[in-house]
Amino acid sequence: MSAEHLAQENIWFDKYRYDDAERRYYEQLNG
Amino acid sequence: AAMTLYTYPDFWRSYPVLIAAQYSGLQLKVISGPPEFEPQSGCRTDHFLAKFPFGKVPAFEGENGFHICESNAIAHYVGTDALRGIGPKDSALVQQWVSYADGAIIPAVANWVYPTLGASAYNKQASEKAQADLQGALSFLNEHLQTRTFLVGERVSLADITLVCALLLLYKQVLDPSLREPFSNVTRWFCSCVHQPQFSAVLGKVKLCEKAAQYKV
Amino acid sequence: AAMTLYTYPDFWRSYPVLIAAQYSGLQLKVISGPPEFEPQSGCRTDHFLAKFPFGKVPAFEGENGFHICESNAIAHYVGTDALRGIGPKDSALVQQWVSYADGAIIPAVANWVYPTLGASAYNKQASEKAQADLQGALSFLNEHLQTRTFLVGERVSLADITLVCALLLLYKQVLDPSLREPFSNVTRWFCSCVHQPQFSAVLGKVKLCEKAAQYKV
Repeated sequence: MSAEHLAQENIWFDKYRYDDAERRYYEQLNG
Repeated sequence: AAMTLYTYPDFWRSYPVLIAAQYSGLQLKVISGPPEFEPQSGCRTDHFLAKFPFGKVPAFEGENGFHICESNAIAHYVGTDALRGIGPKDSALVQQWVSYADGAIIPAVANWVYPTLGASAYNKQASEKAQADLQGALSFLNEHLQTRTFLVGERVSLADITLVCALLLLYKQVLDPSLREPFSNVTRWFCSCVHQPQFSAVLGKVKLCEKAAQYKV
Repeated sequence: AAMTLYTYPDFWRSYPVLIAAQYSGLQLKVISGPPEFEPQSGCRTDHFLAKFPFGKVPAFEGENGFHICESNAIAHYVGTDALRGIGPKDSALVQQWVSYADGAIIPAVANWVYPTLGASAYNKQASEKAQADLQGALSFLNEHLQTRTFLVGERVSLADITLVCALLLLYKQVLDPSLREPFSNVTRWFCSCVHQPQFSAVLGKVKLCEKAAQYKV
């Protein structure tokens, strides 16, 4: 598995940020 | 109703489940508020985690305590064979578009639109990359829909439902007439889907963006 | 072989497809190098994009020019009904774990492991968050596998195949004996899967990490 091929991959590295943001947003929206 | 869906009110990740249930006619009881579900802390209460250790919504409870999490899985369960794709080829193509929505569309829409909702901090580089990625994705979709009414086969499937719901915030918040002009096939497909009674029963009237929302500082 | 898989050599996203084909017995021709596929530029050549406008691998070509992209979709197609989950409940639960692997496991594994392979830049905050998130995910999996041999039903499914392949880099690169000690059910499940002949025919002998790899500056 070459690093070069892995680097071309489409991975949502900062998904964790948006997961947290999405949860907070919908919790506050209905708070 | 023997089947219950836990969700935040008006949560786009739950729409595919509700639309799929419209096509199958399954009676879903939607719980999105107290006393059974406190949106502010709902997913993290012991009561909720005991039933749904994934700790997220949408979450589904069927007969005899059958539980499913993850929007795609619940929509798959409450839908029909036609929505899932009949036969190995169409069901694989439905899965392909569902994965494409998860991997290529949702991240870019979140990066571009969430800051305009005040849901996440604005990041210039991420937002501009998301806009470029989405232009590419919409061009690709526009090509694919040049000669097709729906994404897989000749009728609505979970591919259309999932992708329409993934694009909903984009069309409502930021894709103004000038930005959507190059993607007329996608907009035609999007509008023909949301005007289906099973979509509009869940989404109501979908108003396309007139002026792109700016991010909230 | 009437069926061809285009991939980078030794690419973890293609493993679920190759393992699923081992269970179904489908003969897959694997193209991972010149002249048909240049890994460095392969996904971006006009020739490749004409066939696979998604512009990514793994990509599948079947009879009569039937094309599929996205690892989950191709594995779904080349697998068996048993792997896909028999009946609406099990096929929905398979979908649930596939979505869970895509959404909760893969981004966290990439944030933690890719910098140790030199595949992405090290980001302290992202790496530490990923390690914390993965501890949570492994605890949840450990609980689920306390009383189960496989994730769905009584035999291997695409849920196990997809999740094992999503965790592969973790177990090989960074999950050393002390880190994996609290998750003995997960390690038992992981090892029982990779020792199945259909897995080992594709993965070879999987050696669990002895000393956690450090990120490459």
